[in-house]
Amino acid sequence: TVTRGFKNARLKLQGKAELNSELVDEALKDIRVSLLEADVDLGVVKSFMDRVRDKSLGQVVGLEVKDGHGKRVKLSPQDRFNGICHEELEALMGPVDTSITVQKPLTKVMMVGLQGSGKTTTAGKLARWLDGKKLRPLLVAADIYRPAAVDQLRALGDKLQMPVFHEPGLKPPELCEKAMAVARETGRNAVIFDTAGRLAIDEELMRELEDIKARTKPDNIFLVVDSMIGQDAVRTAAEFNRRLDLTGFIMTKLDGDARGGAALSIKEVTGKPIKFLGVGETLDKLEEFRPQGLASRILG
Amino acid sequence: LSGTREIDEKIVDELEPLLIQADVGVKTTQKLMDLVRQRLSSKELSSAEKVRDAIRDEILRMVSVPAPVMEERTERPCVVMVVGVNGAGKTTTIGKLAHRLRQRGHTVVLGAGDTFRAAAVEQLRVWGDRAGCVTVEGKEGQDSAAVLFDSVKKGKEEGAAFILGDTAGRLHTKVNLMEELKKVRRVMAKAHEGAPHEVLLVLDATTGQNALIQAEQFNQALELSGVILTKVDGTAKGGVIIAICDQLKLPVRFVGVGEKLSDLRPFDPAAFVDGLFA
Ligand SMILES: Nc1nc2c(ncn2[C@@H]2O[C@H](COP(=O)(O)OP(=O)(O)OP(=O)(O)O)[C@@H](O)[C@H]2O)c(=O)[nH]1
Ligand SMILES: Nc1nc2c(ncn2[C@@H]2O[C@H](COP(=O)(O)OP(=O)(O)OP(=O)(O)O)[C@@H](O)[C@H]2O)c(=O)[nH]1
Ligand SMILES: [Mg+2]
Ligand SMILES: [Mg+2]
Repeated sequence: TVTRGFKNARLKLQGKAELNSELVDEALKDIRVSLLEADVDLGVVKSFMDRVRDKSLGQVVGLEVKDGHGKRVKLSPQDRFNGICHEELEALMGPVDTSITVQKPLTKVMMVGLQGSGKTTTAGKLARWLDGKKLRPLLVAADIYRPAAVDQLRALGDKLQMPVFHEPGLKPPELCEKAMAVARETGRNAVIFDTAGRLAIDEELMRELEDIKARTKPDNIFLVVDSMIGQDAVRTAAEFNRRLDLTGFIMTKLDGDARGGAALSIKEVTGKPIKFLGVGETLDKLEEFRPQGLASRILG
Repeated sequence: LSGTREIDEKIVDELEPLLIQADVGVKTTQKLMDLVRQRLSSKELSSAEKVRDAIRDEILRMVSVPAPVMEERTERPCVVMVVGVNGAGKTTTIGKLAHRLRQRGHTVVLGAGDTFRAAAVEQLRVWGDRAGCVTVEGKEGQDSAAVLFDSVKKGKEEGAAFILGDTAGRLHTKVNLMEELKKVRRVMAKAHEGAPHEVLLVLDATTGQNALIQAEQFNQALELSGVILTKVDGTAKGGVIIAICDQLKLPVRFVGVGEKLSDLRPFDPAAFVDGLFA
């Protein structure tokens, strides 16, 4: 676990009078292994270590802090290193921004992501969420490729007693555009576009997403990411972000035991926040992102 | 002393990131480096080419786990149970596998064992129609085991050569769902002695280090006969299977290379190694 990595690192620094580069590099070795085993991106791990090293060695280690009794005590090199590690980890986590941008008269949410990441299920969860916020969402079945994708979204809509729009014969960009008109006509004030899963390297399908965005101008574009994703997370997130300027991420399947290090990486590399967490298969299993929860999970 | 020989640091700095970014994992990468250090002479350890070739050989050796060729299995019917976590590609892969078997002249029956997820049965039915096989659906209120029991029975009646059973996706951390899978396996054996002849874990190639835990857990519950690695047409390299093959001795049988019916290929160890170093 990353916690063990931090523990070993601390032990290596225990009793040392000052931080030198050898000591810091030794301590960082354990942390590196832990973060990589948690699926944090290699590049993110490297820059994390560089920042910790620079701060640790640039540090005037004769720092003083107040102890529990308000008495001034000198901070040991070990404590200072520890503090720097946690500062840098927190920086990778936050800041927290879980808002959905409400647009008048129509709030628009677009779900995008790789195949099987949980977009359709999460679209249903978000519909329930928005309903809870007193919005009246219309679900839009814009995946015209996957067998029974429309049936799947319709079934979720039925469960929620919420309308689902689909018109056979329309391409996804036209479909989404028409959905907005249908929403207004039927007194709905939010639309959630469920799109087909696709590879970030699929030029034609990525252009389809750009087309949907151009026509519907959604203020909320969420990349739905499977929390068990490995080193591919950054490649994928960076490309989706480059093409669509994402609003944020939704990490799914966090009810499993994947460490979810990808969450750190994609947030760090794109600068976009994690909005929600999918924590189960049923439509109530959606939570707002909280850094402490994810941090302690990545830390094992 | 062979123990004190080191691979040239410049070579390690080049090879290690390549393997880590391919999801090979830190421990397995370390193991590969250690094996190479022991195998090569100190002169060879300073040759980037020699080290790289040695690593390739080690990986090739690890992932070349012997396995029967699916379409050449002679049990009749040959019953295949397909399992894996949510969204890995099970239902789609069953369609592809059915198509592959049909192309080779076999009768195939599909069992719609996902009685849980919205439109799961409809999805399998579309694939069954495309591949030209009967899809056995459950009656209202039937659980997964009952549907797959019926599927095996029906397949036998139809004289099917292969019966492919779909199951609902599930996270290995859910004890009750893993127990359900064990029950499904037992019930399939009741429908036909010796069934299931194959229990295949479908694994998404984008999965990180959690893949090894998935494989361990599903293997422990069901005794897997192999892995199918999906979404290999993406940018993820699927390096996690090296540890799965090496530690669990599970063969990778097929790879999914797209979303069409024909997008399934038998696992080719050499092609896999080439892909890692591409
Ligand atoms: N355990 C768990 N399963 C989830 C979660 N979110 C989605 N799933 C499951 O993941 C699988 C895939 O979900 P979908 O909603 O079909 O994924 P998708 O992204 O729409 O898939 P494509 O449209 O094919 O790209 C289903 O079995 C869902 O029930 C989650 O938070 N936890
Ligand atoms: N690019 C690509 N996509 C794939 C591949 N295999 C499956 N998919 C896609 O992955 C998504 C999920 O596939 P499913 O067959 O529904 O996965 P599943 O494991 O049955 O999902 P659940 O039953 O919900 O657990 C679909 O969009 C498939 O088209 C593959 O080899 N390559
Ligand atoms: Mg979908
Ligand atoms: Mg399925």
